[in-house]
Amino acid sequence: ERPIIRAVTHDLSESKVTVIDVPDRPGVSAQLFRALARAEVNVDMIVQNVSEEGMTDISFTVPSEQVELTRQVLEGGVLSEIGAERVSTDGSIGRVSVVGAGMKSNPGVAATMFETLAANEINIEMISTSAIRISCVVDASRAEEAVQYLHTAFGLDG
Amino acid sequence: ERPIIRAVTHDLSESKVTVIDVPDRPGVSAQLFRALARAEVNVDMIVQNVSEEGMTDISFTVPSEQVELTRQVLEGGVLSEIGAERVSTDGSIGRVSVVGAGMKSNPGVAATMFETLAANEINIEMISTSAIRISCVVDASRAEEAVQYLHTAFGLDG
Ligand SMILES: C[C@@H](O)[C@H](N)C(=O)O
Ligand SMILES: C[C@@H](O)[C@H](N)C(=O)O
Repeated sequence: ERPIIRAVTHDLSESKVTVIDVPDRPGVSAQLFRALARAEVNVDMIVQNVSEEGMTDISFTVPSEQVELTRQVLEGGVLSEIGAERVSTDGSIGRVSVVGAGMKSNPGVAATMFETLAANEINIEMISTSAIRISCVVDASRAEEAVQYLHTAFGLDG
Repeated sequence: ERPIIRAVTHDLSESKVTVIDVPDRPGVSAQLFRALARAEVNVDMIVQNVSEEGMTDISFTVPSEQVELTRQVLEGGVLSEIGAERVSTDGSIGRVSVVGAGMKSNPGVAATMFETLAANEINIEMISTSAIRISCVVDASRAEEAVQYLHTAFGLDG
């Protein structure tokens, strides 16, 4: 099944928040995201990778206008409640996504996306995928440029 | 905008692979996933969180029948080429997903999913989200049970 690449999108409206060194035990994500939900923080992308030595990081994106609120919620008690070490935020990100279908059975699509960014020295800060979308967080200053390179790589220039 | 939860799904057909301590510089993901693509490994979910001290982990899922091939590809040269420390695999995972719409502006949906798992002592090993899907990797032995609890939590029992 050939993959169908429909579009390359980018989003510069969000900031990245990372809760660093959270204990990897049931209840931690629940407490963290319930506190954010109560404060009406619009969490978009959530990424958590596996833990090492019982600790992991949880990153998520929020509209940039909500970073201060997010920090207040976390530093106002949640971090200590869940036993996390600290929170780090980064307002200078862009999320670039390749959107399509049939990508699961076509590992070459992700490879092509990553090669295109690498060829232009654009570092990939976070990766999150679904069956129809491969999203990479990159530096905000490179996001629009990345979209152009990816349009070319996937033949969407015409 | 109220969120619409359409379904809770689970997938027990895949295994988790983590490439541990990869240098966080352009080209690493490209080399890794091009090598896997050439070997025709069907990579599904990819998760990479932010780096600390210049290193991060890259995890991905593959059909369980391809874990051995994946390990051979990685240990056969790719790991050393990219400067990664080692690879770890886990065949005992299940991916549980809440599928819906309008979830981005409804942080309570993720909180409810995580609280439901926590209430049943189901540890969340990885998290990856899109606008229409929240996916958690949990232990394989708890995945089917997790779906039942989530059906109830989201009122999909009827
Ligand atoms: C790290 C966090 O996801 C934790 N494992 C939990 O289940 O809440
Ligand atoms: C870690 C890996 O994603 C690296 N940052 C790259 O761009 O390839």
